[in-house]
Amino acid sequence: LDLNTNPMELDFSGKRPKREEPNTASADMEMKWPVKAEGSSMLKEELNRVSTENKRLAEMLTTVCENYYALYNHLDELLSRKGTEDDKREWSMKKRKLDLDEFVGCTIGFGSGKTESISSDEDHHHPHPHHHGDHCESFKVTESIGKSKVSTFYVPTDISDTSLTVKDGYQWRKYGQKVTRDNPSPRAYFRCSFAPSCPVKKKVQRSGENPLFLVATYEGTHNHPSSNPSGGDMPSQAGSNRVALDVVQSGQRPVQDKKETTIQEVLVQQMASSLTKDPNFTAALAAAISGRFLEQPRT
Amino acid sequence: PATCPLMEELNRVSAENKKLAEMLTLMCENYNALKNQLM
Repeated sequence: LDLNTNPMELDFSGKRPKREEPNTASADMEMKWPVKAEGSSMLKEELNRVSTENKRLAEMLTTVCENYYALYNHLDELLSRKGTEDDKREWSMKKRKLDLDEFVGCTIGFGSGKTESISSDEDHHHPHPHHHGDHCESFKVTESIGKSKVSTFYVPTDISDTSLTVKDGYQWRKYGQKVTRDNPSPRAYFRCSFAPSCPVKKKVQRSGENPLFLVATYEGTHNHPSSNPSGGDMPSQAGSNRVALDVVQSGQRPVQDKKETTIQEVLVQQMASSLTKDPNFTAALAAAISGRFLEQPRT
Repeated sequence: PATCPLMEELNRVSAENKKLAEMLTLMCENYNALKNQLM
């Protein structure tokens, strides 16, 4: 370290201590040593304090995100099960709005120009934007989203989960995964299962800032409804639909059979009634029967 | 100017703190908005 270096000259104006530091070239070396040591100690203390606060904020954020997604899924499930068609339609519209506005909004804090680099050149994507030293980039995310329809979601995940899977209600086909020297965190690339008719692509990567989150970046907008709106288990839903269909069909079949039987009975009764009223038919029938009686003793 | 690792680290963690705080605020707002919809 250069002993003449004044650490307060670096960019840290927000946290600059009020203490006056000797920053002129005429300052005495004997004065600088204790100031330097004291400054270093203060820095360490400040770093510890900020790091503790950072950890606490990350924990709070994880909790809030978990609660948010739990509430979101609960509401989604509740409406998909018990909601009327109007409720479902309204929720579907609100969900789209939530997806577009609120999730995108919540990513601004962590965005840091990531989506901007994705929209232009993915290979230059940097996992640790704060290492660039330019933190102002994060606020350009909204603009880039508006232009290229790129949205980023931060999804809480288990630290041990390496599958890079984000359950978002749509079905995806994975078409690649890569790691580069400048971006050592593996990222997976997905296309919507309706591709090529649906152009949406998704990239999933663990957050560089907070490994408790997966960063899912979506490019484009789906041109079809989600395959599983509740985000739950598809087979069980399909199964429940089948059961409902079976109940309806099994309830309809006996009614239809009964109707057909009734119609046939009425037709037979009408026919019998009309025949018995016809004298020719009665005579022919009597002759036939009597003839049969007369024939029997002969045989 | 020569770099000071401690100061750089402090700058980095502070910037991250700021982002976390902003994101937390937004998520809280989103959560409350969703809760109001449920009510």
